[in-house]
Amino acid sequence: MGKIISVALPKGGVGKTTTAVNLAASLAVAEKRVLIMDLDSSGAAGIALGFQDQDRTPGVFNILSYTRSIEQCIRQTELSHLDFVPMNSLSPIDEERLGRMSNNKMLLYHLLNSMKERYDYIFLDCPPYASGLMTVALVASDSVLIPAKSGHLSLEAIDKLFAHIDWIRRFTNRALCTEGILLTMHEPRTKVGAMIDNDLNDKYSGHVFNTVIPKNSTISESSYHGKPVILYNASSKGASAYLSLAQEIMNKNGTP
Amino acid sequence: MGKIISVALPKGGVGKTTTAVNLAASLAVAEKRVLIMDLDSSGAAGIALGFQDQDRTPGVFNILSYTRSIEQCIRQTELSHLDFVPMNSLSPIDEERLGRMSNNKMLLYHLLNSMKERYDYIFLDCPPYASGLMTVALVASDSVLIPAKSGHLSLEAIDKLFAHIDWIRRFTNRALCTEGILLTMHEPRTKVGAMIDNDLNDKYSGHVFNTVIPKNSTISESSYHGKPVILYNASSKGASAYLSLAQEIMNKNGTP
Ligand SMILES: Nc1ncnc2c1ncn2[C@@H]1O[C@H](COP(=O)(O)OP(=O)(O)OP(=O)(O)O)[C@@H](O)[C@H]1O
Ligand SMILES: Nc1ncnc2c1ncn2[C@@H]1O[C@H](COP(=O)(O)OP(=O)(O)OP(=O)(O)O)[C@@H](O)[C@H]1O
Ligand SMILES: [Mg+2]
Ligand SMILES: [Mg+2]
Repeated sequence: MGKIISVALPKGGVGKTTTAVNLAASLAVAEKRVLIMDLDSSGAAGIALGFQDQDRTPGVFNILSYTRSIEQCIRQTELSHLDFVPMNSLSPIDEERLGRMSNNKMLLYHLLNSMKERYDYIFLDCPPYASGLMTVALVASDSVLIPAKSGHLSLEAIDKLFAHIDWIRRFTNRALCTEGILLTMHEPRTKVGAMIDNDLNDKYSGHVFNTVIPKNSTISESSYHGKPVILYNASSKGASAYLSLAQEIMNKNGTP
Repeated sequence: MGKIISVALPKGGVGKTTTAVNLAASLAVAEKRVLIMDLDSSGAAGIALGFQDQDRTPGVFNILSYTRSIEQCIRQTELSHLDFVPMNSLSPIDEERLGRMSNNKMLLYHLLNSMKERYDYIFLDCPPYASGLMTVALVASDSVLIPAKSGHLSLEAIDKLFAHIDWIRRFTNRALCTEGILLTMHEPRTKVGAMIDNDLNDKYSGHVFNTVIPKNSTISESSYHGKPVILYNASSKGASAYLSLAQEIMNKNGTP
């Protein structure tokens, strides 16, 4: 019975897409059946998995506007256990349409629920803002995984996301919880950077994953080459960090 | 006669807020009258200028919902020539309201035009997506300054922004142009990073600023301390880079 996990934070460039792609890939390598869906019109998840512009149609925009079924949009990837639904490359007019369609918060709820029996994990790569498609994703999810860039101010964005989760719990009457907070792009820090991370660890102790993703050029190179880091360089620090995160999540969710 | 410049890219964490704040501050230090307006509900520009949550009301949300005039929302900063209009700290419900209000593309056009005689430069710090408030900002602007994170894939986002600018030029019949593309967070690069920057420089030669902003911990520390880097540490590499960008822009816009 699948678990739907949004990878989200209303702040840019903190490693949402990198985490969605590489965690999904690591779970697939551990033979879990995994689906990853790109909900960000920048299409970064598609690029990181080797999909060009033309391969991004049909995609999520077709599903949300009822011009295609989800089955018609699911793609296979280089990993046998990892499937992918891309976000179309959108014109400015379609971008505005998507914004208006996203006012319907229930847009993905029933659809993704119907997918739960086919997959062990469904990841939703969310856009970096706190309304629209991010709300649609959270309403459809069982939990939220929150990446936070190590050494950079994220507390305000995390507080905002927790308030958002509370609001959704109240109006949909559902048990939306947090999968955890993941420190990403960790590098040898300045004093200020260490203070920022300590503030986060203090305020949200109990939520923060043990695994910390290091800043590792292999990770950004692998998305340039359109591959999850575990396929690009399985022995790199980046690959082992995401494998360790996958293990932590499997333990949490009842798989040894 | 003021120039309205959107700082924008539909991609997260590329240095939009850092650039809007530090470029505005550098021009103010050169005795230009400057206004910076925060259009991103994450409120990062406010944090970087030392404004706490409670100081962010009244703000842009009040202006857009007609509950306050812009004059009632303008704040002074530590620099005599730099004024600031914060974005309110928004509840989830107000976040959704803001999304709906932003469907009106002309929302800021007349308002900002009426501000042009009071300032030499008005900067709009945009959110990291390609619709809603970003469209509102572009429709009200004379030009767009595009930050791009050195060594990381930005070409798709830049192409998307250029398509967005074209579309706006056509339906509003206005001469919206590009101020330029600014490489940010530049650090000693991997081979892949250098290739990515060369692709950008080739495709958009003529648009890319000569100034490149280096990755410099003083820059992220200064926003943690709520000050533009020129006030935090005027002799740092970060401060001199933004001063050099300010000079490049003043030359382009007819001031020696
Ligand atoms: N651990 C890491 N080491 C080095 N580079 C990284 C790491 N994680 C992510 N990056 C790079 O940092 C940039 C931002 O990462 P990513 O796109 O995953 O963030 P995001 O939160 O999804 O951004 P957005 O808000 O635009 O959706 C990308 O160029 C990515 O390749
Ligand atoms: N030149 C630099 N050197 C070091 N750190 C930097 C530099 N420029 C920006 N940063 C840091 O990188 C992070 C992202 O920068 P910034 O907030 O300006 O990006 P943004 O594009 O506005 O993000 P968003 O998409 O969320 O609006 C911040 O923590 C900032 O302090
Ligand atoms: Mg992303
Ligand atoms: Mg910003």
